[in-house]
Amino acid sequence: QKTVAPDMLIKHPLQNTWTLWFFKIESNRSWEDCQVEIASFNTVEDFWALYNHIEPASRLKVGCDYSMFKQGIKPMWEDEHNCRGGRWLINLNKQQRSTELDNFWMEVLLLMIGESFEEHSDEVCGAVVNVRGKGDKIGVWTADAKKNDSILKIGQVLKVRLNIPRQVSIGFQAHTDTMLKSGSTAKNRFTV
Amino acid sequence: GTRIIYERTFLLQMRNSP
Repeated sequence: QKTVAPDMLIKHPLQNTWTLWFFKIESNRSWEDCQVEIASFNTVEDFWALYNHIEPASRLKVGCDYSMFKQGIKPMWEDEHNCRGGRWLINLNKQQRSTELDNFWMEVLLLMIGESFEEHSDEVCGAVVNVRGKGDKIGVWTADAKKNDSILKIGQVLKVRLNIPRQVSIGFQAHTDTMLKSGSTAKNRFTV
Repeated sequence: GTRIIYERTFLLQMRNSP
């Protein structure tokens, strides 16, 4: 008779349920309709089952996105949870697709599911990775662009976890500013 | 209230567990 350790019987629950989304532009569909929910999960095991199953970001076709947001939050500015918020933006150069992109994206996912932003984790809505010819981007989206302390703490934790060199700064942009500046860069409300 | 927090090393250890 085999005894199974309790660890093997019970999955490890996450603080939040998360939804993974995939975006691929299609000419006859609206932008919003091109965002597709892949799956939701609320345990560590189910996170890995999903992550291990899907293409890494670096292998996606140019123009595609992955997003991972708390369940009930759509990966778009217009969602009521996002519209007053903004994002920490990591811009990658073309070389970094093969060296950093997958690592960075995975680390961001682990930060989120692990609630690594301490009490500021509630401000986190989700994250997006954009695979683009001119350079890939990763954004960590937060709910309220006026919560200075939370935004700065989230940015600091993010920068340390991604091992971004001290002299390289990353910026936080409010979505309302980004909306107004299509094609060029929105101003940074904060940098770390 | 309480919050469920997972450290990075623990999450990575779980990656290939059955």
